[in-house]
Amino acid sequence: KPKQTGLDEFFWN
Amino acid sequence: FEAKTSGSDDLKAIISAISTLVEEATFVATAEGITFRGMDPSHVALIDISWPNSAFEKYECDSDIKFGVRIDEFSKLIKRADKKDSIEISISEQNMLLVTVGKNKKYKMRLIESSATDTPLPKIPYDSKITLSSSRFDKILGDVQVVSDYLTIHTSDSKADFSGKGDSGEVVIDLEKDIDEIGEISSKEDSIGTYSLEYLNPVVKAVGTTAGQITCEFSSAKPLRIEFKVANIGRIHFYLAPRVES
Repeated sequence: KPKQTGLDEFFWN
Repeated sequence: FEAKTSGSDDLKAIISAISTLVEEATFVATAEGITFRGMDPSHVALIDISWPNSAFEKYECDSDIKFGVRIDEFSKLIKRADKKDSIEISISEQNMLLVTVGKNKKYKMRLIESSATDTPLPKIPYDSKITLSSSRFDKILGDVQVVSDYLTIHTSDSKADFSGKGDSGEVVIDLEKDIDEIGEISSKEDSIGTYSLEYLNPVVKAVGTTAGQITCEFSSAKPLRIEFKVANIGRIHFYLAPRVES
């Protein structure tokens, strides 16, 4: 099943 | 600071959208208008709202202020307004929010310590863009939800489909088949992204009746950005982190 990511890793890392 | 809306629908939609993500909300009022930015506790979704002074019947703000409210308490007051009732908000020296609903209901609500940080949002490019009516999008989410907890959006050239897959089965909704209701589909790169309905459904329901059109922008396995076009509100952007194969 696909895993939920967070916005931090796309926006601020 | 003093702001007065004409009618109550826009404020109801904004508060309802915010309430899908946070329990406490900090608003920033400047001479230009009111803004809000907040994420859910797990940082999966973000709402970014910019409500310009021109959208208010009356708006005054001499110096920038932040004010924090418990969103369920604020929501209860706002819901006492009829559709045509204006809502006027100001802040007292005792750190209370004064909320006048319609002509004669004057509420006072305790403000809370604001804990918001001003993290700027990076400008990220999106490969694909789909514009459609919010009511059509709401129906599509309902169509997918009967078989799946996740919505997959796929674009290829100027075609797009929405799909969902679950234990009991799957569904594909080809947007070409109802092009009348779709404003625009464009893609610089073929894109596929999967997003949780647990976050999408409530915010689309919250803003849906007020928004006419929405624009979905995304890239493969990257966050989805939905712009709700609400007549009187400058901008409601909703960002949602993708689900990716582990």
